[in-house]
Amino acid sequence: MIKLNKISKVYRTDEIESTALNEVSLEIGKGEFVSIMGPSGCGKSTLLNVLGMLDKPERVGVQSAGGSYKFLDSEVADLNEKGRSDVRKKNIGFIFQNFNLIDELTVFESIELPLLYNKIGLSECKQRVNELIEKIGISHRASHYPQQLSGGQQQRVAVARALITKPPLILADEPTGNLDSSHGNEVMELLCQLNEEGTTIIMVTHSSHDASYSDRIINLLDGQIVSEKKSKMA
Amino acid sequence: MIKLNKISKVYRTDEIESTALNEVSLEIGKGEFVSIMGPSGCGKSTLLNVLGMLDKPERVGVQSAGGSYKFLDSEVADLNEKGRSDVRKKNIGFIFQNFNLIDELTVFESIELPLLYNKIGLSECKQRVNELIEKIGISHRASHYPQQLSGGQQQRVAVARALITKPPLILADEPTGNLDSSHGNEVMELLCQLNEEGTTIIMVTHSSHDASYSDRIINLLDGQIVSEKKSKMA
Ligand SMILES: Nc1ncnc2c1ncn2[C@@H]1O[C@H](COP(=O)(O)OP(=O)(O)OP(=O)(O)O)[C@@H](O)[C@H]1O
Ligand SMILES: Nc1ncnc2c1ncn2[C@@H]1O[C@H](COP(=O)(O)OP(=O)(O)OP(=O)(O)O)[C@@H](O)[C@H]1O
Ligand SMILES: [Mg+2]
Ligand SMILES: [Mg+2]
Repeated sequence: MIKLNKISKVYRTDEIESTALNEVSLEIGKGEFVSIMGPSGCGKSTLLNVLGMLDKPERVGVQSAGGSYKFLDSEVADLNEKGRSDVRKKNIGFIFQNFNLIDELTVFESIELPLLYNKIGLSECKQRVNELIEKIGISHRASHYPQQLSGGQQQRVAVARALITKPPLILADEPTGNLDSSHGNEVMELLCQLNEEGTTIIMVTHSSHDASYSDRIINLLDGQIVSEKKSKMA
Repeated sequence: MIKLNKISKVYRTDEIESTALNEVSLEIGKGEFVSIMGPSGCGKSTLLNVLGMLDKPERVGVQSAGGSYKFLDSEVADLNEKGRSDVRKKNIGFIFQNFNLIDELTVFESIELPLLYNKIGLSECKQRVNELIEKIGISHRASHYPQQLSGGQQQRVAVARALITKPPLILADEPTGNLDSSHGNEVMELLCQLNEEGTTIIMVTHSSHDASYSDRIINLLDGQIVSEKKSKMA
């Protein structure tokens, strides 16, 4: 499903050039559940942003990183903004590390939005959103706005919004960082269930407990993959 | 140091009235290190905001909650915005669950700001900020802005900003939620060290590992304290 070959990402600020990803190569098959772990600042969110086509891989001053990113067998590293956005809307659900909820939308509206983009009929929308809101335990907050929610409630809305269209690929950046263990496990169970139904999942996590729900763990350090191991608890 | 008596907080949105804190009473002595735990949405951040005087305790439609909040032996529940802000700037360092970093300030400037408010001389400021930036491992990012930092780097800046003036009270809302275990332990060690020097610390956490660094654990559920226990690992 995903084939990265020597992908790099270099950020430049006025004085400092920092290499967030350094020729990363990696393959992920359809239906896999992979965890990405590593110390703070080592490049995990950057890798997820490149995988999710929110960011183009590049070296400073070089048009393309010379690397390649094949998504579902087509080259996407050089797509423009519109091209990447089209592939993304159809195929990828993204759970952001800082949630990225829209302040002007209620919990219900935020979760419904991806279904509207996919032209799902209104009554089916309503039913699917209500079922998912129930599953993650925030039905009592469905008409609240993000600023009226607790940190963990915002995180659960971000999770629901990424899952609602059952996209073929889910990218999750620390999906349980603000949750107590019981709500955290509910989110992990939801991801496992989708994975059993065929969804490919790539999850960045600091928690080895959460990583144990996945099949494979990739370790990153200073923008490079340093090791990999199998992980299924089952 | 802190004496809360029957403090309540009720939020009202158009259709729903939610009681985030329901007559909470609690005492915290100078130099204590207390953890507050409980499920997502049970009122932990709200309690910390009331303790930090970022929010006034109140019942809907009632001017004061009828409860009382004595901070360093003086009643603060009915202070106005200016009164609370004065007490806060002199006495409290706050680590926010969502960091609340100022976009227009670099890492260095964000951490230096509380020292400037306290009229510390410029060369002493520079030295103290550089030492702390070194301790939490982000000297290589000192001139970056928040949007150029990873999630865990932003969290460490939020931690440093709360500690730099060595305030008598530190309120920490999930200070390690975005950190790997090694950086998370560095933050906990820093907090322990300040506590040994006399700082009072109240920390909201989902991690029983982090809570084990504190002396006492208070459990919240649906806006009420349901249990308490001793905790020192030592
Ligand atoms: N501004 C607000 N308006 C309405 N309701 C609010 C507001 N802020 C918080 N709440 C509600 O108050 C309750 C307690 O929120 P709080 O942020 O204290 O929870 P928490 O224990 O910190 O949760 P978490 O572990 O998820 O961070 C939540 O159910 C939340 O929806
Ligand atoms: N827009 C940017 N400009 C400059 N540097 C950046 C930018 N975004 C990220 N970086 C740097 O790239 C490095 C990798 O960041 P990234 O967010 O991928 O880390 P991470 O592994 O997700 O960390 P964490 O676990 O703390 O979330 C960091 O050192 C960060 O400072
Ligand atoms: Mg990250
Ligand atoms: Mg909270």
